[in-house]
Amino acid sequence: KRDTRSKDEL
Amino acid sequence: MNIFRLLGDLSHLLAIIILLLKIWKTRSCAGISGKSQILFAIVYTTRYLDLVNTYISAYNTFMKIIFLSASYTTVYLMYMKFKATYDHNHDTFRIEFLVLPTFVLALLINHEPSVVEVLWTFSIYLESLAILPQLFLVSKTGEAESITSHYLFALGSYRGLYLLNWVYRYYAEDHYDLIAIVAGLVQTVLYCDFFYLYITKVLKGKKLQLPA
Repeated sequence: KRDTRSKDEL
Repeated sequence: MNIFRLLGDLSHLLAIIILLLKIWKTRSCAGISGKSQILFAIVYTTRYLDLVNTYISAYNTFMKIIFLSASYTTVYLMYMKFKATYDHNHDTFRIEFLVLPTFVLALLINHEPSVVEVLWTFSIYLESLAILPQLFLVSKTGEAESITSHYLFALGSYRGLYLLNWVYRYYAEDHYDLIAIVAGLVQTVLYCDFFYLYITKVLKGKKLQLPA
């Protein structure tokens, strides 16, 4: 599962 | 948010603004690949689907909306408003050769087999190659206007700066995303040849002209 922290990147 | 990430985002924003201003001021989209612009519109659309159900920050939401709207505006200007100036004879790259393989790859290699995650992964893979029609157009005509070169430099720098951001995050936050890193490396490598020409020619006041 993709780390939620990387969802902050554009 | 670290300095590399911020500079990367600003560079990305600058690229998009340069392109829109160039088209608007000169009333022409000559030398710009509409195929690449369509690919970028697909990239932003599939990546920013979370805009409707996940709130991250005001900055994040604002930038996503800007990237989406600027990208659709660019496509509209090229294919509708300034259609007559569009270089379609030279813009012959077949985008299905990029869209289909990257989509299949996203189905095979992703973090989670859900619709949103597969589309996010697809957008990451597709973005890494989306500039190819533009580079192909420049190589076909053998030259690029200075303003187009500045656009390409800003757009290429953006993912390069993100690479530095990922190196920083790996050490500072113990965080990394292999899919983004590998695609980001591919994306940046594609610009290397152009970066070389930009630094050795455009910055010295010469036009970007490919050797015959």
